[in-house]
Amino acid sequence: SVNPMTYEAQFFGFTPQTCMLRIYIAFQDYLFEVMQAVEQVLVKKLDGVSNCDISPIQIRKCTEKFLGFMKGRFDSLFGKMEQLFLQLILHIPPNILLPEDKFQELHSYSEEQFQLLKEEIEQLQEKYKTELCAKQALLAELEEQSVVQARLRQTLTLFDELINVGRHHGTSDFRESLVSLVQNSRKLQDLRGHIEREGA
Amino acid sequence: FDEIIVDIAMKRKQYPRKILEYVINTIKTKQE
Amino acid sequence: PVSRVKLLDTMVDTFLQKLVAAGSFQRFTDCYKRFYQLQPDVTQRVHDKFITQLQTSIWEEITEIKQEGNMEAVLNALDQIVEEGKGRTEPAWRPSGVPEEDLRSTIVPYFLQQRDTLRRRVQRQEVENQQLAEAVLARRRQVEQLQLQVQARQQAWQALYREQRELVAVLRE
Repeated sequence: SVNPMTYEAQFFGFTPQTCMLRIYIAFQDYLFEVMQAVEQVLVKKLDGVSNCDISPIQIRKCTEKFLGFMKGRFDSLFGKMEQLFLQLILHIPPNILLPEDKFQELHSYSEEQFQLLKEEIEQLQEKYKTELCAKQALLAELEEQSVVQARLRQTLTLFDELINVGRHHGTSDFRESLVSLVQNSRKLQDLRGHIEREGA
Repeated sequence: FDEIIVDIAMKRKQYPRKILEYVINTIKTKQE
Repeated sequence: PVSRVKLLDTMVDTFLQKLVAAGSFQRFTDCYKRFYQLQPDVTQRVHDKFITQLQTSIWEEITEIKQEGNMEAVLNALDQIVEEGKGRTEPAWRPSGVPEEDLRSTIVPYFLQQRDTLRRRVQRQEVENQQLAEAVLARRRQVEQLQLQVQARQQAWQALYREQRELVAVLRE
């Protein structure tokens, strides 16, 4: 079973195994290249030796023998190094959380809780709208009340002015003066009536 | 397989942040 | 703790030492026996060169890998993260494989923030509306008062008006 090391890939941006494969292939290429260079040098050296009975084929066989051994050791050593790399270097310990996931530990919310939270937000939004409407209505009523109060005060002022007018023309209390006027006129009427009877 | 792993891992790394940007913008717009 | 970069160098160094040990001169001459018998000095020099070149190539590769992916900085950053998290022992969270589920926790803090902001706003608005409502009620009372006053004045004037009418009637007579 392959451990995809996805969490490590999330951190490194590549899978550790790929990284190791890349290193393995590079190292192996170098081993082959160096071996090839060794063989070329040896063959070239042989060219310079007169009546030499070692053929390039024989050199090639020697190279294959040495490389075969080296490759075996290389794979074994690299395998061990790879294990150590994957365990100690390109590895995120199980108790470690990457910074971008720090929320996961702070808020582990179930689906139900999440739904509840969203519903609560919806309700709060509605409630807020309602409150804002209430505010508008209250402000509107205050505005209206100001107008009504002004109108009523205006009416009261009107009445006051009427009284003032009355007062301005010598009648201190308009109502009293009107009453006294009515009484005086009744007296006049009685007086006139009396005079007329006397005259008759 | 390797590409799939890296692709998923990169999405896990980047998408939450991107989605979060949209969520935050949505919340802000709603509030405005 | 040993830094990951140091560990890496140590492991590659160990790997190389063992590989070089495997490619010892003894084994080299075993394989190239006849050439060695023919030209021992050349064999020695070629073997030395082989070892040197192998080591140089491998270290160059490691250096390149370190530079290419900015590996040193990445490994040092991982060292830092591990150091900061060493206090905890239980296994940490890992992606569940259900994106919606994992995303929820990322989003929740912002939803909680939104909820708290809304709560505060609603609360503030409720208080403000409470004050406004009281103001409206007070004004209603004031308006009622004024209406009563106006009504009283109006009735007074109407009474006056009636009396005036009587007066006029009287005077006319």
